[in-house]
Amino acid sequence: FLQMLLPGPGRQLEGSPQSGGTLAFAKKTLTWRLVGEGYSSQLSVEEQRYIFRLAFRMWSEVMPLNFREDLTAPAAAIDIKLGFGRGRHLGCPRVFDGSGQEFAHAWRLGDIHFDDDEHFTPPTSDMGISLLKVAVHEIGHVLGLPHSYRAGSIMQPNYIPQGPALELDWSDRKAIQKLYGSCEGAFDTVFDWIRRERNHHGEVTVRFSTYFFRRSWYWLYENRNNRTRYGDPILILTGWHGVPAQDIDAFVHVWTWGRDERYFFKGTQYWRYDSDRDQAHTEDEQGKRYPRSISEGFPGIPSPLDTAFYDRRRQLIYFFRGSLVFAFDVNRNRVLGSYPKELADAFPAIERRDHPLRDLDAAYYSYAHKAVFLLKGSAYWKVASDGDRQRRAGLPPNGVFPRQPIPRKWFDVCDVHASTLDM
Amino acid sequence: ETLFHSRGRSDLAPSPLRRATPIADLRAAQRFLSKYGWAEGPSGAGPPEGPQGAALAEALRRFQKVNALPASGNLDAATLAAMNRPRCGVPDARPQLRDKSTAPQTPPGLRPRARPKR
Repeated sequence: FLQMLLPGPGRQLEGSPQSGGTLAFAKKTLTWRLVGEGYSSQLSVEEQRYIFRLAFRMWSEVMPLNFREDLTAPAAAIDIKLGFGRGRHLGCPRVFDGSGQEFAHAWRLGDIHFDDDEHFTPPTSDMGISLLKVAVHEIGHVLGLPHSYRAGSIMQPNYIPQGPALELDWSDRKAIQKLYGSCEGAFDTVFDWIRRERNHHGEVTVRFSTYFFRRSWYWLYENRNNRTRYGDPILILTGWHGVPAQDIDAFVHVWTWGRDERYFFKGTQYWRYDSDRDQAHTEDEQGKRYPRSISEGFPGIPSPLDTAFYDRRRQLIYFFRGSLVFAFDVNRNRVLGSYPKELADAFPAIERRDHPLRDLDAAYYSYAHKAVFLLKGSAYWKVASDGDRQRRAGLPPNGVFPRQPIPRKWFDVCDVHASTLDM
Repeated sequence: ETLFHSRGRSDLAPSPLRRATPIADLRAAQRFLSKYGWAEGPSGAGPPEGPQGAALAEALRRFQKVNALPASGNLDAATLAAMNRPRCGVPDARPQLRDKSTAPQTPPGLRPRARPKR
């Protein structure tokens, strides 16, 4: 059975630096296929393919690799082939034992076989053996993970009937990221969304969620769980109505005692979002239409923008474009006289030469961290908060600390293959 | 076809002919321990018929320990039950015998030749 553990001919045999030489795929996008001669007789083919697509997507949500179902390429060019069989099957040297005991096996960097004598069931069923759970486990092997005895790990050797929802826990995420690294990439915008709710005493409470937007998809980041929402990313189109479907430049929430206005910016236009009705306004109280041009709503502000954020304490919106920063006074509806300034002047580096200088991706005030972050590429610079300046005298106002990697503060914000975004 | 009558196939009943042979005796247990990597030796490639004697007791103890069973080293009913549970066919990583990378050791024959130092 050692042969089974070795990759098949023509597979990539690259040790990734993080793994210390353990075998790992070296490609960014892997292809997979449920082979025609390996369909199960228990579920419809569509169901089988859907479950495998979901299983691959679940790994893609926590690691930098993408997975794409490929129905056309020659079989030899497919990275991972899956199939069902009974007893002797699919030319595999390992014979399945019938129902009970061994229900599937995998070749690392190779293929996955399922014993069709087992009673595999879809995720909606609580009977039999969940095909989704077994598939996620076997894909873990193919990606290079061994068995684990840690309670809650998907890589436990024995099948454990799953509770209501199957998800990859923290340790499984760290294990796969140890082999492939963590997810990186620039964001279009990042913002905290405030929700007002009534608790069971009828009092209004305020909660917030953090959103990361990239191209046409987005993640909700659960700060208390240090991870994205299960099942994210999803399409902007599905979660936000009436705003552009992709490439959003900025989001600003003007929130004062008397104002609660949320704006999305893209290109030369901006939209106002109605939080209660969960859709963009089409017009204001005077019947004036949205979207509108930025220069009309925010005189003196250029477009397109790189990003923007609202400073509640100073009741200023900071707009960023190129190397310039514009501070916009929301009460007087105009740019402060002392602006625009160079980004390096308005937000000076605390350590020399460690500064984003220009072309920010996102500027974001985090209620979780009570600080502003400037994001660019895969790095962020934290702006010194009042607390920082009390703790360390001499810090310049709006000074930015040295860069840090984004994945080290916001975990598992990972892309999935475009073909699975609508799952 | 495997027999079923309900639309959702929830009453799927595999034929008795294709049931895994239960692991019910020492020989089957030895084969299980060898098959899933519990036999002696760093590469887990123990003898095909499985560990014997003291090696068997040691392998059983290790298996019992990771399955939260009393590590008696004896083939008792609870250990047989654990061996019969539905499981993945990939051999187990045994924490004690393999190094941190838990990567399967590539057999020496396949290891790339190190270039002689200059």
